[in-house]
Amino acid sequence: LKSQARIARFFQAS
Amino acid sequence: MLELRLVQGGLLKKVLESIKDLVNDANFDCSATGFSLQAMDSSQVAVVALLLRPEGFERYWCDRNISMGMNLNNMAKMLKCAGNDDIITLKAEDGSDTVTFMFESPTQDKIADFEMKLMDINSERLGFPEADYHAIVRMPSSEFARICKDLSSIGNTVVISVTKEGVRFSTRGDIGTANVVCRQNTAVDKPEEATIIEMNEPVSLTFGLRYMNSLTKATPLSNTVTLSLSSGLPAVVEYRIAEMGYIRFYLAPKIEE
Repeated sequence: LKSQARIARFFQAS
Repeated sequence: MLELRLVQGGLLKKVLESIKDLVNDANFDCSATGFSLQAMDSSQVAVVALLLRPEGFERYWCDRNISMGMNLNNMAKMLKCAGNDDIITLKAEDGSDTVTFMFESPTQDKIADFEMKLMDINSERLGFPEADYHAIVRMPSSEFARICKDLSSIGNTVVISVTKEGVRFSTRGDIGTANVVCRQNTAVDKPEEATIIEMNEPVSLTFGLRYMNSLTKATPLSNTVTLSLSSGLPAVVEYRIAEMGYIRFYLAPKIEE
């Protein structure tokens, strides 16, 4: 089962 | 104050058409680096990063860093009023809550100005991690758009796999399955027609076709598109804008639950 990842998890807010 | 004069005004029209359905509101930043935008789509699956470098403008004047919040649908509405061959100038006074778009016809016989209200947008700057991508595919942008469109009539998601064989785009839906394999092909008349695959290790990622189709609206900006893929990282789909910069889409993959 695949679910859609949210993009923010890949980026550190700076 | 800010004044940016872009002889190829059609280019800005194309930029807006390619992002207005993905992002509602965004800050355009103007600095010595260029005219740029970084925004997340409303469903938080994709990020758009645009850069138009100062060299691409006939006049590029901003005496300090300026951030202008714009509703992209409204901006697209205004830019639709410019002809494809028009020269577009953006102007903003210091502290003003409006931006003016000036459109000049190539023969200078028609000059129009449209003033648009700016908006306050709180947006975090995102830190893009440096990544070594498992595979980088460069292919004709029209071919990539065609594949995404074709597959979306069969299924909702696309699996993009890069192996020694080539790059495979697969989907599955109620009516059946579809696979399109593109092999490396450099024996072409024009360099932009080539498909070039650099693979460090095989990679396979799943993406929503709705998003893929949305970002292929940038196709008119470039003859080629570059897909950078790594397991567990967002894909980077880049359209280079000749001599000026790029528009990049970072698209989150679907992940195992």
